[in-house]
Amino acid sequence: KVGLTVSFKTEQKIKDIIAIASGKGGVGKSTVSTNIAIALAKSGKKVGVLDADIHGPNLPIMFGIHEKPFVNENKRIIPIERYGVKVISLGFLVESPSTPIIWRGPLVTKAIEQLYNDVEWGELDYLLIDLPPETGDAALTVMQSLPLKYGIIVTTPQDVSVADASKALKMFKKMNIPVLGVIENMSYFICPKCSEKTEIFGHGGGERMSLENEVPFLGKIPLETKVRESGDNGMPTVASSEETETKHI
Amino acid sequence: KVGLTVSFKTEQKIKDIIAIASGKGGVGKSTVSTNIAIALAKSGKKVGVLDADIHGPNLPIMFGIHEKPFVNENKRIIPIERYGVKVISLGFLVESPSTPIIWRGPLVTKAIEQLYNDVEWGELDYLLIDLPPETGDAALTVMQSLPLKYGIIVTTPQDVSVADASKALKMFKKMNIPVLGVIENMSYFICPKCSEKTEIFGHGGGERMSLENEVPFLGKIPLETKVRESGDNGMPTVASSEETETKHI
Ligand SMILES: Nc1ncnc2c1ncn2[C@@H]1O[C@H](COP(=O)(O)OP(=O)(O)O)[C@@H](O)[C@H]1O
Ligand SMILES: Nc1ncnc2c1ncn2[C@@H]1O[C@H](COP(=O)(O)OP(=O)(O)O)[C@@H](O)[C@H]1O
Ligand SMILES: [Zn+2]
Repeated sequence: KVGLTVSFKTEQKIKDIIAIASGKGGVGKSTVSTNIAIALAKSGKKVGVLDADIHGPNLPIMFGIHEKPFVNENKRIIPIERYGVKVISLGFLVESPSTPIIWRGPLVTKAIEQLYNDVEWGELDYLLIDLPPETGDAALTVMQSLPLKYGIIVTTPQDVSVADASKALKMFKKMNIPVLGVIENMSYFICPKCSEKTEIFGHGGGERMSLENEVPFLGKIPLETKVRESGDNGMPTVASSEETETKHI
Repeated sequence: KVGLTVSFKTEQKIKDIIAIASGKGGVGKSTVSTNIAIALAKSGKKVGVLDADIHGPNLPIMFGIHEKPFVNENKRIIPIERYGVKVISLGFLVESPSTPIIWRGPLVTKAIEQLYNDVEWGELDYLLIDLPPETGDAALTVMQSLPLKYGIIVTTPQDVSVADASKALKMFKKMNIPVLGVIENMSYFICPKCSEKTEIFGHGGGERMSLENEVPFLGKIPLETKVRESGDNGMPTVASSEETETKHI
């Protein structure tokens, strides 16, 4: 470690920590993290989400959170609760969603340490960590310093995504973190007018990847306008009662 | 700079360097970089592309390059030429496209310096730099140490992409790098069966962003299966003679 020792405090009362990674950006990690967190909360679990994408924190938008978190008298940050999930993100602490966070590795590492240590999580059954699309400082810090119970991989079907997602999967394996499985997102599009199914991003990449790496295939999610709208509007798919194929996240 | 001085050699005979950024992953930066480079080469310009996405180098796949570059007796790396474009990527130097490059900031910075300094580019009219989706080490190293003539921003229409792409745009501005403009990608999908147009990722984000930031809007690219296929097969859209709406990249 480049002269920086990161120490995560162990007195947080968190049962299981699950990291969601991909290696490729824009495949739906934040969307999947948001929806899994809310689905777990709806089933009665105590859930938190930590947005570890320091340069591109999208969870505030996905959860529809526009306020800043409180800091209590012990200087602990109170996470913001939405849909039964406690959320923390560096995005809460900058002026606007388009303000760049221009930080090199050591500051990124420090920020992730603080988003874990300095937050009053309370008792949690699950803490989900939404990782950025890289195998660098953020991923190393989380995988080396936090007791991860599982990793989840999100990919889209095409070769470039599968290649990059496989990098993240191999990184989990290298760090001895069991991989719960692979989720394939944007698997196909169904025309709203004539119901024609088009596999814009190809076919079978997620399944092939799970077979090659001997991890479970957790399923496919179609490319649906509703899913993108829910992300932009901060009303996640699982949270709204509508029936869609994405329900099974 | 964190104890690391990066010095880019100035004796390279490169006229203009253009960086292509986004802040958000998976919006089409590599696809756009590849196609712009080939279009410039087809118009008679001498062009090179440097893949600065150290953790997720996709240019080898996009250009259909599967061999390793030569190193000459002066230890200079000879870039690999395809479609008239000289290409260099860390992806050429790893065992397989799914091998993770698990490096923290300082190594990423060093790698970018070497991909610029140690390569025998020869005379170039343009060197395009395909940046990773972040505002950290790679972006800072390129923007602080290389004489960039322009920056180009790629986004998709939805809010989360526009927010992150705006971060990269603001970073160019902060570093006094003129922004050539904003390209909006995946703007709409046309059903192959009934020609129904669906704006899966929303409408108008790219134009709104260019207006708010007072930079030119360079146009829209539709979401087309052909574009994704050409990326996976290493036969970029512009290179093939087929007529598609994406031709105007
Ligand atoms: N199944 C889907 N259908 C439609 N849009 C989706 C789907 N999954 C994700 N999106 C959209 O794609 C964009 C990228 O998703 P995001 O979760 O931010 O990816 P990542 O975290 O991997 O960068 C977001 O605008 C999101 O709303
Ligand atoms: N206009 C488009 N239509 C269909 N697929 C596209 C389009 N632009 C990019 N893609 C595909 O989307 C994926 C992400 O594109 P890429 O260029 O790798 O994005 P980035 O460099 O921003 O991560 C690739 O598989 C690519 O082939
Ligand atoms: Zn149709």
